[in-house]
Order: sequence, then C-alpha cells, then structure tokens
Amino acid sequence: PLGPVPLSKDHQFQFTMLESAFLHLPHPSDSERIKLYLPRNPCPTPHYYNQGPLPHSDSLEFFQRLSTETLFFIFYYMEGSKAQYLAAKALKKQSWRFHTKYMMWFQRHEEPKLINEEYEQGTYIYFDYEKWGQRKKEGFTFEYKYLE
Amino acid sequence: FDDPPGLLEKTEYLLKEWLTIYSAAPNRDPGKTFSAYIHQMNVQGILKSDDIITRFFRLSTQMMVELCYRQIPDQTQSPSTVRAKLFHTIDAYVKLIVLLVKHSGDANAITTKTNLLNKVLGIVVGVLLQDHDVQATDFHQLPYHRILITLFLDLNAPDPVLESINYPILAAFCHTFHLLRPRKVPGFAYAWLELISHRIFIGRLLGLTPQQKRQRAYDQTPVTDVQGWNFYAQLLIDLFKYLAPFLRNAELAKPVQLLYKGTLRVLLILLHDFPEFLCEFHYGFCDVIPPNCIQMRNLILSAFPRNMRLPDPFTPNLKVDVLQEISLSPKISPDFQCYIQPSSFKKDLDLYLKTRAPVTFLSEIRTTMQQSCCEPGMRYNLSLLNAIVLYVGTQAIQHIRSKGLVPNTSTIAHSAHMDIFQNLSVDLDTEGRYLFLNAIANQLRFPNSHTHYFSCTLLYLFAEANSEAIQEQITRVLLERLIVNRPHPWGLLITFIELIKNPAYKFWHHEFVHCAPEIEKLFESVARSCM
Amino acid sequence: LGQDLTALGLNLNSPENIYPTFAGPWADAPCRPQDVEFHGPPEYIIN
Repeated sequence: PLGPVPLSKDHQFQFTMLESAFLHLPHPSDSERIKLYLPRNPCPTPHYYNQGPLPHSDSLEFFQRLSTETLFFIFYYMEGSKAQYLAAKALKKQSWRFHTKYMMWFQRHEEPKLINEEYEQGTYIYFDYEKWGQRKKEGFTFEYKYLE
Repeated sequence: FDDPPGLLEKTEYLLKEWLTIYSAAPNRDPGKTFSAYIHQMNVQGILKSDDIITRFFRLSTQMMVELCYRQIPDQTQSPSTVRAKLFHTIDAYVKLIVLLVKHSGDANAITTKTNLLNKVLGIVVGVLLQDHDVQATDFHQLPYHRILITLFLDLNAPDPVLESINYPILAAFCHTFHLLRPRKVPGFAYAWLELISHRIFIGRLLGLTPQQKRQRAYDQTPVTDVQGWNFYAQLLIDLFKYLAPFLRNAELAKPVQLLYKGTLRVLLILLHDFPEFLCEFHYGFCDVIPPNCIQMRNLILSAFPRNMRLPDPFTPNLKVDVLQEISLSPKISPDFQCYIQPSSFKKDLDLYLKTRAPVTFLSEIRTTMQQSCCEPGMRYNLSLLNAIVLYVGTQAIQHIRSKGLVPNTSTIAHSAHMDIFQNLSVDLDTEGRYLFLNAIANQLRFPNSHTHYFSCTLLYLFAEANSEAIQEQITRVLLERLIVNRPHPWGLLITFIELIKNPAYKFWHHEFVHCAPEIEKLFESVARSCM
Repeated sequence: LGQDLTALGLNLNSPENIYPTFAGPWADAPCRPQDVEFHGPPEYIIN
C-alpha cells in the first residue's frame, strides 16, 4: 500500500507545469552578475577535455604559478570576481602595484631615484591594458595617493 | 484596477530615465544621481501616496515581465545576448528598488525600509502568481528569477545601512519564497530551488559562529539567532512536500529526476557544511519525506555535529552503552508534541504513561492513528504516529533516568512505554507496523540518548516478537536503509551489527534469512560489509 | 538503491565549507573563481 499510486488531478497539473518549465530551465548566468566579457556560452567539448575546474585552482598558490600576462587578463576581464582578487594578490606578490588613477599595474624597474612621503620617482615597468603589453617608463612619478 | 490616467506613461518615462542614468555610470556611484532622480519621481507625482507608489512598482514589474516575454523568443540573437540585454534593464530596475529601500526614511528607520521592501516583494509575487495562472504552460520564470536574485544579492552587499536591516531582509525573502513554493507555483519550481540554494542565501540563513554551533548540538542554552534555521527548514519542507507524490512513484520522469537530483545536491551541501541544522530539524523533514525515499532520508539522518567524533561502528566489541554521548539529548525542532492531537488524546496518553492504565487505551492509540481515508498509503496519520513514537520514547528516557538508571535492554522493558511499543508492533497491520518501525528507525542517528534508546527498543521488539512476521519486518526496515548507497546513519549501522552479531537474537536461525538464495546472498553480503 | 552521491560534482572531502562555491542545483562542478562575486577594492571595478 505504500508503493506507487496514480497522481491525483492536482498533482497531475503540477507535473504538467513542471514539465513545461523543464523546457526552459534557468541558465547559470541567470543568478550571476552580468559579465561584460566572457559571458557564459555553453560549448560542447570532447569528453576527454577537462570538464571542470582543476583542483585547487581557486587558491593563491595556483594563481602565483600563472604567467603575469594571464594574471593581467584575469584582472581586467573578470572584474568583481574572486578570480580578479586572487590575480591582484598574485601580482602584488610579484611586486606589482596598482595605480588607481591610471588603473594600471606598475613594477619598479630599478630602485627609485627619489622617495619621499608623497611619491617615488624612477623607472618603472607598467602594463598598458589598452595596448596590451608591458612598457617601460623612465622618470615616472608614482604618487602614493594613487597607490592602492 | 483603475490606474490613474497617465500613470503608465509616467512609469515608462521614469524607468527609461533611470535606465539612462544607470547606464551612464553603472558601477561608479548611482547614489549621487539618485537624489536628482527622486526629485523627478516627486515631480511626476509617483511618491504622492502609498497607492501611487504601489501602482508604480506593479506597472514597472509588469513592464519587466513583458519585456522578457517579447525578447526571449527572439531567434535572431544568441540566448546569451538576449539575456544580457534583458538583465541590463532588470538589474537597473532592481538597483532603483534597492536605493529606494535604502534611502526610505532616515538611516535608522528600519520599519519604513522593511515595509517598502515587503511591498515590492508582495507586488512581484502578485504579478508572478497572476502571470502563472494566465500563461499556464507558457509561463516563463526568467524575469521573476532575475528580479528576486538580483534584489537579494544587492540587498546583501556590504553596506552599513543594509546591514542594519539584514534580518528583516532575510525574513522578507524567506516569506516570499514560501509564498512561491512549488506546490503553489509549479512552473517556477526550478527557479525557486535555484533561489533557495544560492550560496549567498544559504550562507546568510544558516551560517553560525563556532560557539553557536556547539551550543546547538545539544539541548542546552538556546542560541538566540535561530530564526534563519527555522525559515530554511520551512523552505525545505515546502520542497519535500512538492516532490513527495512524484517520488512515491519510484520511476521518475525526467523533469522530476532533475529536481530530485538538485535537491540531493542541496542536502549534500547542508550535510557537509551545516550538519547541526539537519540534526535539529530532521524530525520535520522525515515527517514529509515518503517512506520509499530511503537514500534521501538517510542523507538527513546521517548528519552529526562537526565537533563529534563518531566511534567506528565496525569496531569489534564496541561498547555503545559506555559512550558519553548517549546520555545527551539532541535538540529537536519543531516541538513534535504539538502534533499529538486532539488534546484529549494527549491527556489520555500522559495518563497511561503515568499509571499504565487503562489497558483499553492501547487499542485507542491504534484507532486514533488511523484515518478515515481508505486510499492506499493514506490510512495512517503519519505525523501523529511519528510524534507518538518520539514522545513515548523521550518520556521513557526521562522515566528511566528519574530512577537513577540508564536505558538498556532490561530497564526499557516492563513499562508503560514499552507496553505501547509492543502493542503497536503486534496490533497494527503490515502497513501501520511498517510506518511504526520506520518512525523508530528515524531516530537511529548519531550517538545520543534517542539513538541509544530506540536502538535498544528495536532490538527488544525483535527479541520479544511473538511472530516471525514482526521480526522479518524489523529486519526489512533496517535492511532497506542499509542496502542503498551511502551515507548510512551511525545508529542504523550499530543496531544492525548488534542484531546480526549478538547470538541472543538468533538472527541467522530465522527462516526469512534463508527464504531465497538471493536473499541469503544479500544478507551475507551486508553482514560481510558490516563485519 | 539510490545514487552515487560522490558523483554529483561536489567536493565532499573538502575540509572547508563547500557552499561558498556551490554553483547551484543543476551544476556538475563547483564555481570557478571567476564565477564567485567578490567585493574587493572599488578601484578594481574599471569597466
């Protein structure tokens, strides 16, 4: 008596509604912030491709093993995410510093020629996100008020 | 009905204005331009009265919905492009709501802000319900799903004003989700499950400090911030109640299979991260989960407090009686005694437990449990049955302890409590007995006083059974919980191991163990894995 | 006999909580770091 029973009319209706909802299930992006870049676009891949995230790929140690350019890509194209935060942390471990006015990452190319309470001055490497490449800048003044 | 003339146009104008403002600087500081926008709303008369504000939100929400219904079928663009455009508009609308809530009244006007939020949520619910009724199988969950999740996430963003009203925000959303439960809005079921299992929602409702977790494991000083747990338990019960009729028919159609699998994932999250929650609320869950949903039930019953180390049930000569934990009563919510109805029956039950009289009461229990409905599987009031079993058991434990004793095979016998259990095991028909034994087995969980008492009770009923049919049914109830895939509750394992190991029960001498070669192999296999 | 619950895409052996990376009831894998919203420094919100 505790086995299968035919559905009542009410339950049958509920199933019918569930069935029609099944045809347009929520998409993963429905519960996420809009992604300006890299929106979710499900793409079937061969089964022997990695189908999920690599183990520990959400750790700082993993991010520290990524190339600098990869870190910049993550920082600029995945903003507002944990990935951006981890990329920033990893860049800082490599002595890159974020300039909040230019919104670019800078690294001392050599010891600054001048350091005081308000700024340091010298030759820096910076990553130009518009031209997408590292550039050298001599005689640059890095004001500390713009240091993140 | 009877929107004032021109309100629709004003609403459309204001929404477009807001969208322009929002798009101009979406992530900088919308608050800066908000004051100017409020002035516009005032000029348009939207903030003149509660009625107009309500209509404004209703019309706005309906516009969002209509936009989705218009855009979604568009095959000329990719689904992700269509969604991105829709979300841009909806997210802007939600941002407006959040700012209105945040700046409603002064910074400390909690009631004003909460009232506005409840109003908006009520309007979204109302529009959804009407849409669901009208569109039926053409109903689309997307606009409502997006509005609700974005509203929730934005209202839970780090902000001192929003933090001060966080609890009312959570309460409002829980109430909203309860109103939109799958039995009421089946077309919204998938979106609903996604909403209530969102990681931020789970974290906000169930997260406790480590000290609170330890306190909640046992019946000690109650932790004050428990409402989140109560809310979430209600939502899970809503989910189980919806699934129940479909899960009873074990062959699951694909739509149900998907919802069921999603439910299992959510339960696994809870088992891993919030086992204390499952421990506390297991009773209400088991009340609504169909008896044949054995694995799902096991999942819930396998939970144990994270600070507890379970003794290996397969340890040779494990002395359960000397474990410290079996003297501690687990906390159970809700209060199951309220399910023992009518109150006159409860009085009679208490009288019998106290005086062991009148004997006629024992048959009264059976008839009270039975319902007038004769449909298969509906003949017993399961809530009442479960409550009686747990109540009698907990009263038995108290009674034994009051005599300075501990529950064991001797002390549980020859009592009013065991009279009731023995009588039920003999007097009930197969269906009733199965449900009765299940109610006992539902208490075989992590080491605690209930697990220990009910383990002893089940073994006692086996030993004292006056027919092999009862012993067979006890075995069946245990076995079917063991042969499903993991996890298995600790109490279930130690009870079964005791049954097959202890020569006092003469388990292997029973005919039903050898009734068919497959059954014999099954028992041997289970025994091997237990030994 | 139920399902193999270890094959539902959840890292049940994790010593840390797994709900912060729960990608939802239909997902076969946890959230990737780029899927998890993080309220970092506002200067990082460049776009």
